[in-house]
Amino acid sequence: MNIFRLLGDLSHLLAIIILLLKIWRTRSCAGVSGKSQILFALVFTTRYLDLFTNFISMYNSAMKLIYLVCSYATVFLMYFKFKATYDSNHDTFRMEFLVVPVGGLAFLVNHDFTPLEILWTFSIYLEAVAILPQLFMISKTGEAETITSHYLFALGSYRALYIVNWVFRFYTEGFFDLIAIVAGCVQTILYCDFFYLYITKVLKGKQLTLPA
Amino acid sequence: RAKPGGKDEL
Repeated sequence: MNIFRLLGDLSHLLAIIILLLKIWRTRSCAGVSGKSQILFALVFTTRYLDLFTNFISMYNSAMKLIYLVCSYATVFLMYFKFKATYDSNHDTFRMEFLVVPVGGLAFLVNHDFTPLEILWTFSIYLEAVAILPQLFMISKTGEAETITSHYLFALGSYRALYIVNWVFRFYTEGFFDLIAIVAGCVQTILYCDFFYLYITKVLKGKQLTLPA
Repeated sequence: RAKPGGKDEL
């Protein structure tokens, strides 16, 4: 554990909590992609199956459980409790366009051809692209609520901090996991355009709107 | 390189 990883984990946790609180407080999930949230729930489910097979630390298990519970809670709020506020006609990205190719890739490129390892690889690849329905939704409506943009910034920062962590671990421990690194870089690159808009607009007090 | 099955990162 190093400071970059800890900050990355906390940033990830912050993102998840911002989104949950936003939905709970406003009693609305307008502007949030339910597809992305389903994909994140699937990411956590397939990645954290090792909760049952491997114990690493209390911190590790507790964070995994919190991520899992929060992501299912978000999906529940969106599709059941506050379903009336869900903007489904703007959330039109087809999940199978991500899940099917990513599933195929996980079968072909992995560290070890075992069920748990393939599911872990699947979750790493899927996480890299799971935000696309959300970004697609914002590009369709042309804007995002400020709180939604804070959520996206925290979520994007998490993987960017992990990249710094991987560089650090490579030099200090000689540890590297090429699958996680490549997917993590792809994931971070997908947020770059958003980071630019966030810094140039949201941090100056304006709402996030896309240039016409 | 990561040990398959035992991942310490989240």
